[in-house]
Amino acid sequence: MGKQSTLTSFFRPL
Amino acid sequence: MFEAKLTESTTIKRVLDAIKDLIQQANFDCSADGLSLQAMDTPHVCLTTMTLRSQAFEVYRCDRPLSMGINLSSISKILKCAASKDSVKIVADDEGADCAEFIFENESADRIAHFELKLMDIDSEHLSIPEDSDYQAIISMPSAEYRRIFSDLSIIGDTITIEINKNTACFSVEGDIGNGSLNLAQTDSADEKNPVTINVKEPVKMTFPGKYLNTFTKAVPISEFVTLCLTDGNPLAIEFSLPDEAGFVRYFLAPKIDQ
Repeated sequence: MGKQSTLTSFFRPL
Repeated sequence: MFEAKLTESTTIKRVLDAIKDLIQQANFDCSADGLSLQAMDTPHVCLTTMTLRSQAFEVYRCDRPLSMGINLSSISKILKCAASKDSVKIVADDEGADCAEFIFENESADRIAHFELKLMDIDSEHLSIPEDSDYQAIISMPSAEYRRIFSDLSIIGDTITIEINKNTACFSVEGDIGNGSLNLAQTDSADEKNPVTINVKEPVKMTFPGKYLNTFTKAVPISEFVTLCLTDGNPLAIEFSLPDEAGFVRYFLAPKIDQ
């Protein structure tokens, strides 16, 4: 079914 | 001094409806270009961004950039006091104001309501969001179609797979009671009243949480059309654009990944 990922690895703080 | 007036409250009411179920509080960043915000939900699964460009406003003045920390539930309560045809003026001092003023005026300008909203200090990080990413697949559809697909499928279960091949998008769901799927083909004619367009560089198949896809239907009143942009392994980007390039609401949703 897949594990829910999070966005922290995709969007970095400026 | 910050001053911004919308001809009708509907615009900001709709934008707030589209974001308030995902974000509890956020900094509204005001600059000469307009009003914008970005915020993640608590589990860091969804990033919501919103922009109302200065051209969306009848009057727009922002002498110095400022950030207004706002509780979304509180601003929604205040905006409920504006009739949809009322104009909305937002006024704030750009030197550390602790509240923002909201003025609602009816069409005949004989009923004027004043409200003050307390502002908050919100510690939030600005995230770098890649612009115009090179997506593998982009699908545009009427937003009413979007609402129908995801409100239907999310009733069946929370694991929704979007698979896009040449000219066809397949939305499928697996749930405890069973499963379901729906195929949507690109419409043939450019004259079609409710066109679906599918641009595929590479076929893509990804899985997302249906609860969020369904929550994004709150943005449907903003826009006649919605665009979904997918790249394998990356967040799904969903955009609802306001008419006349007045702004947009965008959602970025983290995929479910194979364990």
